[in-house]
Amino acid sequence: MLPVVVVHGGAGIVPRERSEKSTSGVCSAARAAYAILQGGGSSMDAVVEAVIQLEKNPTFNAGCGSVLNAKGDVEMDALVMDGKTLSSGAVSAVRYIANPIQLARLVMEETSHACLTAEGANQFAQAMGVPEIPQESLITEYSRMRWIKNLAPGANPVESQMGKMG
Amino acid sequence: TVGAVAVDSEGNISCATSTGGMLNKMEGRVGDTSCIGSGGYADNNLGAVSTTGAGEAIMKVTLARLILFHMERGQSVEAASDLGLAYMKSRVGGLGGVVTVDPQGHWAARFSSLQMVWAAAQKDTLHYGLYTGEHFTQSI
Repeated sequence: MLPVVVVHGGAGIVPRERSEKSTSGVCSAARAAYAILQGGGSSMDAVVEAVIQLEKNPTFNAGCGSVLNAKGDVEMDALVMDGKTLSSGAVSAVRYIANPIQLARLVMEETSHACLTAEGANQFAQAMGVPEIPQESLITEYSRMRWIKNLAPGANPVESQMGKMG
Repeated sequence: TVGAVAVDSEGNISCATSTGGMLNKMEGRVGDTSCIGSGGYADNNLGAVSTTGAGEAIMKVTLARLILFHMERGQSVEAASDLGLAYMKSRVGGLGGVVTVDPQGHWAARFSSLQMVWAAAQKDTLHYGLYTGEHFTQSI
């Protein structure tokens, strides 16, 4: 039964016109992670690679393609956890980086902390040599359209993202 | 939100979750993803979970650790995932989805929302789906 990898691209509303890209995105991420496992790689390498692929894919709400906050900015959160030692690393409200999951792994491997947030997370990224990128490169037309649509008075962002009870 | 869980050939288990958060969230709002036990959890003795959905609801029930608790008490990956999601829905009215794996390599992709896009790779077979009940396979 081993090795095995399972990937998700998010629960909630996937418009029909985006379902094809969403499905092919998670399938290629799963393939890439499985190739690492078959090559003897660790489960940590596999899950991080799968998530990096999805962060790079503008179809998904992570990394490039993240939804925008009320001010129209991108703030991202990420977590990794290692089941052998129960160590973990996380970043929250981090900006201007392409792959928050890589930074979360660096928090786990390079600090004694569990989570770094906001400006502290960005300073740590700089210290680790993680390149800073312009926020514009994280924003897609789709995420901007959804942001504008949910600025309207009476809008319900949670329902717009999650849909009604399944 | 995106995430993954994996068990490697040595039996080591990991999880990873990443997100842009909730649409039009307040500046500084942090959801479940970066919180251990909510956005994800991994333990070689129990399994691993990566979660997605309404972050405030996931944190209220610490969804990832709750599912592993059900597995600790003998529930299958699928039953434990459904129990955790059902509790979140009935207790705090939250919708979400999870991918779950146990140390033997049994896995589940379950959700209480109408959709969750997912994929799994095991024994040279790729599994995937989007709508409730979908489970397609193809050779890797």
